[in-house]
Amino acid sequence: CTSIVAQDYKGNIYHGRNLDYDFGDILRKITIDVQFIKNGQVAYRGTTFCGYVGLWTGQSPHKFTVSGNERGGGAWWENAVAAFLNRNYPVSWLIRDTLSKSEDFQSAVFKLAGTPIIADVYYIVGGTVPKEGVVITRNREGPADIWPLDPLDGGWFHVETNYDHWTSPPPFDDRRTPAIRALNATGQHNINFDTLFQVLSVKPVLNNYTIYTTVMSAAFPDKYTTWIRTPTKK
Amino acid sequence: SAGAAPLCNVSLDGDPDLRWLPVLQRFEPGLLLHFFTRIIEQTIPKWVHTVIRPLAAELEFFIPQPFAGEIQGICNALGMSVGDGILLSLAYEATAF
Repeated sequence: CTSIVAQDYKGNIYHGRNLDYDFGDILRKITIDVQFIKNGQVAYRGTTFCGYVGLWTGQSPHKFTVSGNERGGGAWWENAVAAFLNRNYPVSWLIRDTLSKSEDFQSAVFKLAGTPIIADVYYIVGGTVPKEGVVITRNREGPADIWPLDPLDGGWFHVETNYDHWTSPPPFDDRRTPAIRALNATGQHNINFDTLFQVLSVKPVLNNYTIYTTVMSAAFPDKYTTWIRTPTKK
Repeated sequence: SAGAAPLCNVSLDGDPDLRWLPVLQRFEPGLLLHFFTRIIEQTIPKWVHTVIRPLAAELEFFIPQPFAGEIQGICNALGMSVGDGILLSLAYEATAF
């Protein structure tokens, strides 16, 4: 997966993601955007697969956006089962629970960083005002690292793929460098929904495992868009 | 190339075990069941499958609402075992290792 959170020169926050996974022939056919309705209003929105009640991508309108990326390693299955029996959350349920209950960006970050979960993961969160963007590197019991945007010091975007940001990605799976190059070529003055989608369409950021691309911004909830991607024929 | 994902509504005001039915009705149930079986067979170790299935009877004890009710409702609608519904929810946790 690749997630990007970026701030434009006006202070708007944009958040985009590619979800990469096996079973593309199945998952592309059952990918859906879901509006969760409460009292006649859209309480939150997300992208999932029919039959899967968790969310890997979602938006609480006018509050925050969230995406989750796989973080490999960690424990083995015995521990996962034990964590489940200990009532730790599956990582995608925590995203949905956060979208349902958190009142703002700060409380969402707090909840996503501190709630015990079953497996390691990266949570990427975007807000509605300048500087509200963060990558949370999660262990099962709590945060391993919290990496906020730093637009005043040149850090107007963060790219998270599937490797800790303080390490180099392996050369055989470096989607981070091409994404950073594309973002720098785009520039902070030109980042918007369309250009973010274009960055997420650069190979190998977009690859044959990419199931869908979502672009979103919590301040502009109606712009939430998910595209199901078609792999290149070999 | 890319195509827009279909947009569905899920009412949180409805019972958890019924709220996904309108979404499920947009897909062919036999095809969904076939898809889910394939994903479970290829991601979940057989011994985990054996361990988790009996826990399905304790679903409400281990799984918070609304997830328990929603999984139950989806499984009822598709004629799938609740244990398999839980395992499908844990597909990431399985493959992340």
